[in-house]
Amino acid sequence: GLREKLSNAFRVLSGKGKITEKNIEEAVQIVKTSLLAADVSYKVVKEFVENVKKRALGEEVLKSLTPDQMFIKIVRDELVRLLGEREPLKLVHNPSYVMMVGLQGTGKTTSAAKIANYLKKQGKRPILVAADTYRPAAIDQLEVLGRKIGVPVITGDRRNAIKIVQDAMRQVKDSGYDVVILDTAGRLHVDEEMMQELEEIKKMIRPDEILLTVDAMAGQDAVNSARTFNERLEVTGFVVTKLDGDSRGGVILTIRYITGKPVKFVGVGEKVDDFDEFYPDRIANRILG
Amino acid sequence: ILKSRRLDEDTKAEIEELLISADVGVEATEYIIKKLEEKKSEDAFGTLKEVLIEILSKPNGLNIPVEKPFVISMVGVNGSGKTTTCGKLAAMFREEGKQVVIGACDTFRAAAIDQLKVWAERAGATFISHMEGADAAAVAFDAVNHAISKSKDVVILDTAGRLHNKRHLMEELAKINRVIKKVLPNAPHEVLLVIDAVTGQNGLQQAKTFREIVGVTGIVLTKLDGTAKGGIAIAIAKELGIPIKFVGVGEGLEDLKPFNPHDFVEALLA
Ligand SMILES: Nc1nc2c(ncn2[C@@H]2O[C@H](COP(=O)(O)OP(=O)(O)OP(=O)(O)O)[C@@H](O)[C@H]2O)c(=O)[nH]1
Ligand SMILES: Nc1nc2c(ncn2[C@@H]2O[C@H](COP(=O)(O)OP(=O)(O)OP(=O)(O)O)[C@@H](O)[C@H]2O)c(=O)[nH]1
Ligand SMILES: [Mg+2]
Ligand SMILES: [Mg+2]
Repeated sequence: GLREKLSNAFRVLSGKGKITEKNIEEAVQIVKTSLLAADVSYKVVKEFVENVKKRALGEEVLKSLTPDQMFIKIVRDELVRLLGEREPLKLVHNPSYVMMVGLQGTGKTTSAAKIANYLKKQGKRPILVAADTYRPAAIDQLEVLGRKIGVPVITGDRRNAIKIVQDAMRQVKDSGYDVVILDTAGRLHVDEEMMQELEEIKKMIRPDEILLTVDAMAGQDAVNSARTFNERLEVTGFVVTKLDGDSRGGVILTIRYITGKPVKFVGVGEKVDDFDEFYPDRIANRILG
Repeated sequence: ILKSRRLDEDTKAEIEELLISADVGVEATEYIIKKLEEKKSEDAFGTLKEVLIEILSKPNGLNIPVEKPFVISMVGVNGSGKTTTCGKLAAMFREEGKQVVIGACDTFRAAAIDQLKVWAERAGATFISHMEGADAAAVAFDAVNHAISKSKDVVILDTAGRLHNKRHLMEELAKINRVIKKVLPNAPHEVLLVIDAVTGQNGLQQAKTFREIVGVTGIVLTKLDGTAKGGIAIAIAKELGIPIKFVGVGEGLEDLKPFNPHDFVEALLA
């Protein structure tokens, strides 16, 4: 892995005589290659390794007895710092609205049910709203999941997402349900009409949370979709899904770096219990491989 | 912006960023830049286009057998677009006047059968399904047998999404193949791995593992109507030689096109 490569690089370097600022570049290249292979955004990698290099020189890694260990510690610390702390859901209003958004197939519907289940276990009274009127059987999918976890699902007239949300808002008022989790259709960040639909929904429900689902295996383009969803909606956090796969998940560093928004949850399987809080040091180890 | 120029250090850096940002990956990018260095061309970007097209130009027709039915199995990780692509493929064959059977072998995920049923209706295909929770291989067996007895032309089998690192799920897929072979020894004639164009380097591992366990004959690259370039297709072509057969360019029944290396590379370099 990365550790071995760096330890070899520094051994070779020290074998050549004094480690200098010029040849620490080799260690930097190793980190760069590793992060790119992990799907971290090209631009983020460039800035990240620049910072690592500055710190390494500043902390006099070159004078250390174990420069490879010092160097990797700096890389890891920087990564953990950028990945941020885990942050809980901020549910302020009654009822609070949690809106699920994201590209097609990223796990919104499944995660909506997972979040409802999670909140129910915490003693909250969640209700689900099926506002995906586009995908065949999307509403059925959420209904099946809702039945499984004993959480009711509002489905409205199944034809107009805005109308469904309006009806849902009326229904939950004074209903005793304190969290409303809204599933929306998957959409491209460059689909103007669909992005406007989300903006309109946001205006109506004034959500406490707008969660962007991101697939852990996403590559370089995630920088574009994350940035656009965030700029247009001001997302409040991410749910990173399919972390039970073997993707290194560099996209997580990208979305954190680009938006500064926290990762609130991770999906680690298809079952409703396959849902975890975000642990930055675990993710750092995974990204570094 | 991409005017004629030699492969100097600046151009090399620019090409590296372009390819990496398109998900071509570090290894394939290094290989491509090495190729460009060997060719010493006066038009680096023109030559780049040629090199990329060459990597992607593989025979990518469908292996349609002489005897009916032609059996296609759709496989891939969760959410990549398999079910939707089943509908699109069925519609494509219907356009050619073919009779199509769709088999609902995703017996696991919530409302998967309902979702596929809608697509089968839209495409005008016969729909074969069992109860949710039934044995996926049994549905496949049933669908192929139905096609044989009713003399249908094509069978398209939708399978449940699964991550390639889940051994037991991959074994289930291998079992579906074995069961089909009992009825039709050369089937499935095509095993199409459906990959989301947004996928990063993990796509290479997906292709490796799926091919190893279920024998992938081609790739469908979906969601190319987004901003993702789908450069993972280049890494897969270079590393594994698996051809891209179709691209998905939207959520409608018509949004499937045969893969064209020229168009793909043009869009990637745009
Ligand atoms: N292995 C695994 N699969 C997941 C996870 N989260 C979701 N899935 C699966 O990913 C696929 C897509 O999930 P959905 O919830 O339908 O995704 P979506 O974002 O609602 O999709 P659209 O509504 O079409 O945009 C399904 O097969 C889910 O079971 C996860 O954490 N791990
Ligand atoms: N924009 C776009 N969306 C697509 C394309 N192909 C599929 N989708 C969407 O991607 C999402 C997932 O598609 P599905 O067909 O359910 O994917 P799947 O692989 O069958 O998912 P699982 O069975 O849960 O693993 C849906 O919202 C589709 O409409 C495409 O080419 N372009
Ligand atoms: Mg959904
Ligand atoms: Mg499916």
